[in-house]
Amino acid sequence: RDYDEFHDEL
Amino acid sequence: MNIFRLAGDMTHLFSVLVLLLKIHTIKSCAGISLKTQELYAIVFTTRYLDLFTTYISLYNTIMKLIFLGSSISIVWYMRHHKVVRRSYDKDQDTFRHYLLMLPCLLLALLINEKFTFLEVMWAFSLYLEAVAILPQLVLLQRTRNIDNLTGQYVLLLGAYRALYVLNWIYRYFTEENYVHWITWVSGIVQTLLYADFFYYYFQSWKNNVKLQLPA
Repeated sequence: RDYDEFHDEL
Repeated sequence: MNIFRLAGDMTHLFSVLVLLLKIHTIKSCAGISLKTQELYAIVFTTRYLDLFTTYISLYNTIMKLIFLGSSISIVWYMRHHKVVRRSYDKDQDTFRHYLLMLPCLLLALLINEKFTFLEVMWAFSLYLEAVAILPQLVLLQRTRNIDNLTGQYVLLLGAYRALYVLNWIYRYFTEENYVHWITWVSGIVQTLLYADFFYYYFQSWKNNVKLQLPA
């Protein structure tokens, strides 16, 4: 899975 | 982005604004725990290291910069501003917050998405955020007569956490492969810590009396 898909929350 | 997530981010933003308002206009930080604010500054610095490596969206970048900047400036005000720092309840704010950091770091080294520097720091920030409110809750309990702004600050922070839980439930049912155990468990622990405060806050609001927590 992509990093930004996993870390899009603050 | 769903409505719960947006509302959660906005209540988080408002909580910071309420605190800055108190510090800037009233020049007071009475009832605010410096220990909690220092932990938040560490939480955001360790979580948003990806500002340098990944671009997610303009919204994401701006919000990260706001949370980083505000948390660091609040700590600066409480420590160094010549008027504000005098209102700090130093003798009451005695929680040994640095003791929370080591277990969080160990846990992050053991439980993370991937054993990389960024991911371990990310997990560390989630674990630390879960317990970062503790010094503030202890201080509130010791302070008689909690002022409105301090009460609203903690209420908004609690609302932000509760809305994030709703956001996760919503995403779990609407997105494929959306499973975040680390975020969920630490987020739920954090939300539960506020439950007690919420109870007394609504009691005092219902009875229209000033908020006082039992000793």
